[in-house]
Parts: sequence; structure tokens; C-alpha cells
Amino acid sequence: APDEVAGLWERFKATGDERAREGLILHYSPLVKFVAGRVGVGLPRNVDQADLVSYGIFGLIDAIDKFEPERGFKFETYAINRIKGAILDELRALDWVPRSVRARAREIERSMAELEHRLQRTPTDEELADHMGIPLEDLQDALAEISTLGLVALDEMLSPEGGAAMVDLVPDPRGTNPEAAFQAEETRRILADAINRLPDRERLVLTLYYYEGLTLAEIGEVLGVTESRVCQIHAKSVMSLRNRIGE
Amino acid sequence: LTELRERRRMADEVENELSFYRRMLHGRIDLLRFELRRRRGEERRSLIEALPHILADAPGGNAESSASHRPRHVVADLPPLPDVGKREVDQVLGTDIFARLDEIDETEIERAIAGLIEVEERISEQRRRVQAVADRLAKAVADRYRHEGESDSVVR
Ligand SMILES: Nc1nc2c(ncn2[C@@H]2O[C@@H]3COP(=O)(O)O[C@H]4[C@@H](O)[C@H](n5cnc6c(=O)[nH]c(N)nc65)O[C@@H]4COP(=O)(O)O[C@H]3[C@H]2O)c(=O)[nH]1
Ligand SMILES: Nc1nc2c(ncn2[C@@H]2O[C@@H]3COP(=O)(O)O[C@H]4[C@@H](O)[C@H](n5cnc6c(=O)[nH]c(N)nc65)O[C@@H]4COP(=O)(O)O[C@H]3[C@H]2O)c(=O)[nH]1
Repeated sequence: APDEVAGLWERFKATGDERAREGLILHYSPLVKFVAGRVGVGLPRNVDQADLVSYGIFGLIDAIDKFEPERGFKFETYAINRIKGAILDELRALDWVPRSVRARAREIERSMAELEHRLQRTPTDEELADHMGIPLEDLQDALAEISTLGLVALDEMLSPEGGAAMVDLVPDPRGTNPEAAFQAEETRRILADAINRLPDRERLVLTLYYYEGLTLAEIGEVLGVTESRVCQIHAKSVMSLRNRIGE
Repeated sequence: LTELRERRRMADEVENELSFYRRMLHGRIDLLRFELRRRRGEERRSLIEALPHILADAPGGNAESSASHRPRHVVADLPPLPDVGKREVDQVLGTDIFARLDEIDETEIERAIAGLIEVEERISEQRRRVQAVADRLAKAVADRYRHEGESDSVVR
């Protein structure tokens, strides 16, 4: 019966009883499985899901220790935010992105920022390759290499000091978290304006991925390109977006 | 297109809720299975020590090869759960077996696992069906974009 869980909270908060604390950790631990599974989508193979879970458990324990039952909020919502935060913090601290790829991504991003400033629009792949003095195929190989690192990884790689991950900025069409939604309203509007000013193809990839919830494979079918090409376009679009939002 | 999107959003919402309950059931089942093995001497670690091992998914499985499991944008947030407490899944998840783990015997744990598996199989089956609907609607949205291009921008 759910009141037994309330009994655990009472005992733990009143006396700090370790056994009650462990009971709470075990009772709510499946939340970590849920969050780790979802944060793990699109991450590269070399990130072990068991590691994500262990970072998430620290977030859960932190949530249990800090939660104040008498305030009447829902623990699961609070816990999921702390679990997600703990996993993302740990991902940012890890240096699992190969240095060479990180350096290449920085170089592409810098060149893009320079060209965007000069042209007042997103450069084409050809213009970007020309500006960097490399063959077009090399640029596309570099984008492919960056994009195979996974979709969340891209944000982590471009802003190791911990900028908001794209996944946190985009409006959740399911609208589950009203408080966070209110706070993110301004950021969303800036993001929406920036996406609407991208060239058609880049805007379409971001629209279909984040706003229409299509998979990369489905987007490939709409554009008539391969899934990996969609991933490259996504990588380039996120970089361009970062430059514009950063201004 | 807006009507398609609305139907898709509703299918996604149900899929999200089913996926959430499903993962809660998986966690609960795997924790109790570990506890049984621990009591039988097959595991030396405590539940708390082994949590990452218990809760992590088996790497890959055959999931990588199946066509439908491609990266998609997912949000890790608690889905809106209507009528909490009234449904069967809430009953099985609501019991707090971990508050009195050392007072119950093996047969009660086995019974709890069997009850959870029964609900999990039903939820997974419902989830598969809703996913098929959501994927059909997603395909219809994709086809609309392919044939008509982007009429109104959904980005706001
Ligand atoms: N319309 C539609 N939606 C789908 C489909 N497959 C999954 N989803 C939804 O998309 C989310 C992400 O799936 P994923 O990238 O495969 O990422 C999954 C996957 O990596 C893992 N996972 C979940 N269930 C299983 C499973 O039975 N076996 C394995 N090996 N991994 C699983 O956990 C992650 C998160 O799972 P969830 O929280 O359930 O969240 C899932 C689910 O809500 C589909 O075919 N159609
Ligand atoms: N990438 C990805 N793949 C997915 C997802 N959902 C389902 N699948 C794939 O589809 C298979 C069947 O899923 P199911 O019918 O829900 O049937 C599942 C489900 O009922 C159950 N199950 C899945 N994960 C767990 C778990 O972590 N713990 C427990 N106790 N049961 C699980 O075992 C059955 C077999 O699981 P698997 O061998 O993993 O095999 C899974 C997996 O390969 C998803 O969201 N993402």
C-alpha cells in the first residue's frame, strides 16, 4: 500500500534511519532506469548505460536526502530532474570525445561563425569547405565523424563548460512540466526565431526531428537522402544555431 | 496536417505513459529477481551495491538491428499520469515491497515477480500497438512534408 512509502519518508526524515533511506532508494530506483534510458538515446556506443545509471543513482540519493515531503510537491518530478541533471553533469565532465574530433568540431564551428557573420546567413557546405581550405569531401567526412558521435554528444562537445543541452531547450510537445516550461519560454522563442531563419534544408531537419518527432530514418525519406546524411545536416544545423543564439 | 499532428501527439502521449510504466515495472522485476538470486547465494553483492548492474539495459540486444529503433528526440520527463492509483499497474507498483524486504519470504517475492510480469507483458503489448499507430501517423506526417513541402512553420 502506498502509505508504507509515506511511512518510509516519515522515518527517514524524522530520524535519518538508514534502512528507511535504503528502502526509499530501492523503491524509486526504477526512475533512474527510465531517465538513463532516455538520456542515452543517440549517445555513442562507447558510453556504457550502466555508467549512466550509476551517475543517475547519485542524483536520486541526492533528491531523497533533499526532498521535503511536507511541502506537498510530487517527489517523482523532483527526482527525475535531479537524476537527469546528475547524468548530464557527469557526461559533461567526461572527456570521452576524442580530442581530434573535438578540435575539428571547434574549427568548423569557428569557420561557420566567421562566414555567417560575413554572409549574414548559414554558409553552404561548399562555401564552408572553401573558407577552411579543405576539399568538400573532407568537410562532409568531418561532419559525419562528428555526427556519429551521437546527437546529445554534439552539444556537450561544443560547450564543455556546460551550456544548456539542445534537448533541454526545445519545447516538449507533450508539455509535461509547467514550471520549467514557463522559465524556458524566452529561450524557446529565441530558439524558434533562430531555427526559422536557417536555410530550408537545415530548418526542415530540425523541425522534423525536434518538433515533429520523426526519427532520422524517416527524415531521410522526406529529404531523399541517407540517414547518416541527415545526421550530418543535423550536426551542422546545431552548430549554426549555437552561433546565432550565442550572439 | 494539423489534425494528423494532433492525433500523433495523442498517440505519443499514450506511448510515453505506457513506456514510463513499462520501465518502472522492468526496474521492479529486475530488483526482485536479483534479491531472489541473492537469497539463494547466487549473488554476493547487496541490492544497493548492484543497482547499476540490475537497472542497466543489456547492451544492444537485437534492438540495434530492428528497423524501427532509430534515434528520435525523446524528453526524459515524468509523463502526465491520469487517474493515478485507480489502475492495476498502479496497484502493483504502489506496494512497497522494499520497505519490508527482510520480513517477507521467497515465495512472496516469487509471487510478486509473477504478478509484475503479467502486468508488464500486457503493458508491452499495448505499447507495441500504440507504437504501430504512432509510427503510421509519423509516416503520414512525413509523406505530407515530402509531397507538399513545409506549408506552415510548426516552429514557435
Ligand atoms: N513510436 C515509437 N516510439 C518508440 C519506438 N520504440 C521506442 N519508442 C519510444 O522512443 C523512446 C526512445 O527509444 P530508444 O531510442 O529505442 O531508447 C530506448 C532503448 O535504448 C531502451 N529500451 C527500452 N525498451 C527496451 C527493450 O525492450 N530492450 C532494449 N534492448 N532496450 C530498450 O531504453 C530507451 C528508452 O526507452 P523508453 O523510455 O521506452 O522510450 C522510448 C519510447 O517511448 C517505436 O518503435 N515507435
Ligand atoms: N532500442 C529499443 N528496442 C526496443 C524498445 N522496445 C522494445 N524493443 C525491442 O523489441 C523487443 C521486444 O520488446 P517487448 O515486446 O516490449 O518485450 C520485452 C519486454 O517485455 C521485456 N523487457 C525489456 N527490457 C526489459 C528489462 O530491462 N527488464 C525486464 N524485466 N524486462 C524487460 O522483455 C522483452 C524482450 O526484450 P528484448 O530482448 O530487449 O527485446 C526487445 C527489444 O529488442 C525500445 O524502446 N528501444
